[in-house]
Amino acid sequence: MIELESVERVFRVGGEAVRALDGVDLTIADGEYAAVMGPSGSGKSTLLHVVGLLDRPSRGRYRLDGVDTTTLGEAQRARLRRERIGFVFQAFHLIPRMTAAENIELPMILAGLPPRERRRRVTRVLRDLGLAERCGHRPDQLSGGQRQRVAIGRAMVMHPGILLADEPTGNLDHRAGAQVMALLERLNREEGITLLVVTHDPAVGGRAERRIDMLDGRIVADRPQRGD
Amino acid sequence: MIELESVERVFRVGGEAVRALDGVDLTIADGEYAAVMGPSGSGKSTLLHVVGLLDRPSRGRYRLDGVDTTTLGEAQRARLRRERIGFVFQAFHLIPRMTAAENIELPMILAGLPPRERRRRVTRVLRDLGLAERCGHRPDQLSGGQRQRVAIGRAMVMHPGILLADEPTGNLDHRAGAQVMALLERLNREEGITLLVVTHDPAVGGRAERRIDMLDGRIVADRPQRGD
Ligand SMILES: Nc1ncnc2c1ncn2[C@@H]1O[C@H](COP(=O)(O)OP(=O)(O)OP(=O)(O)O)[C@@H](O)[C@H]1O
Ligand SMILES: Nc1ncnc2c1ncn2[C@@H]1O[C@H](COP(=O)(O)OP(=O)(O)OP(=O)(O)O)[C@@H](O)[C@H]1O
Ligand SMILES: [Mg+2]
Ligand SMILES: [Mg+2]
Repeated sequence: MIELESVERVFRVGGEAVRALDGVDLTIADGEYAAVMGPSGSGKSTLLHVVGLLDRPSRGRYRLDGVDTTTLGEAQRARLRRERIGFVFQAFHLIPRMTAAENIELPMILAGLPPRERRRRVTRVLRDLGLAERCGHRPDQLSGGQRQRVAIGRAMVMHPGILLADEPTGNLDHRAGAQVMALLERLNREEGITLLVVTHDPAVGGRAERRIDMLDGRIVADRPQRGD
Repeated sequence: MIELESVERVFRVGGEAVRALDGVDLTIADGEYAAVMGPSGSGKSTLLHVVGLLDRPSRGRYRLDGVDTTTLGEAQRARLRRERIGFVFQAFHLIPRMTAAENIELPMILAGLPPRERRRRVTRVLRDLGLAERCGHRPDQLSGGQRQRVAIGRAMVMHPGILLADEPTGNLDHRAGAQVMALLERLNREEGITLLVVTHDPAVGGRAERRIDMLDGRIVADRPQRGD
């Protein structure tokens, strides 16, 4: 369970304070599927980074599975992150010297999975994401949408308890975007992973069971929706 | 005028050949406004890079304003690029150590514009793109959509004869995306810049006067459309 309580995140630039998160209360139960939408600069990526233990609140509390994460040291946060969370970055952050297959394989190497199981999962993920023919390409030898799909594959491959996706379809055509969302939704449905998707695309946002809207660092709406 | 004739672009990876452009014929007259759409990996960015003199064809000809660019040396290509072409990259490619304002100012410094004119244009572009409050932020202190808008500002600020935009709204909400397209279209309408936009968003693609569809490195459709 994800519990944010009065969370603020203030950045200092020059003499100024930027209130990227300005008092966020949010509870997400295990297995939920929520979309976060809002204007550019409204705090969506900052929210996802705090939830994903990549950033800390300036004020307030973040309890993850009952543990107050603000009391944890860096090593514990890193371990929790590796074991519990998959993150698709808005800017992908792939390893430049590794191929598509190696980038997807990396979390499994860190988790100590045996080689045969790693190969099996990489093959499956590459195929599901339409990347099989590009498995040996490095990021600079891939299109923007192919890089995005590698980033998604890497986040999914360990079937993490929580999957956070920051604009996962922004560089994909409609069909590839729908394929990706179907894969993420299958993990949510069949394995109960908690799925939190930031998106600018209402067609993508409309698929979730819950819709969270942000504006100026705050949540201004948070309600169930049908999802398609 | 942009004239591509039987253009191919083949990448070699390991022992394999990737036919990113596989026989492209394309003529774009001065002042035209065209959208390029197609699936992820179909060759859109490669096409834009060839048109923008950032890449060379493996076969075929690219004539720009009557000059066969394949006969030009690197220095001449770089000069033509700087003087004639503005490019919005799919991955932005901002200078990490410069602020938003400095990134936008850079092409004008390279062109030798005087400081007062540079300041005037930067102020205007920042305001038009909704970035005034973030002018002093460096790229790592900006949201994804803010970085995208800085990349657009940098491409526009010299009012180049040709503006090439690779998925300029992929990280923007609908409203910010429409604002950006309105700015680019104003340059096309009022200054006669040739505008070529790659996009996955049919709402964006539908605004152009001409629609070019790509598939597997080829142009499979190329026709006028109403544009909105
Ligand atoms: N440097 C490279 N080396 C090898 N293959 C490449 C290279 N750059 C691109 N490719 C391949 O060429 C094809 C076309 O790439 P391109 O980037 O033009 O696609 P795109 O239409 O822009 O896709 P997207 O919509 O995902 O951005 C892709 O299949 C890609 O893997
Ligand atoms: N490291 C930082 N230092 C200073 N300001 C920052 C930093 N990171 C983000 N910001 C600011 O905080 C605000 C929220 O940023 P965030 O990246 O969360 O927005 P976003 O909703 O994801 O936007 P987008 O839709 O454009 O990706 C923005 O106005 C941004 O300029
Ligand atoms: Mg963001
Ligand atoms: Mg591309």
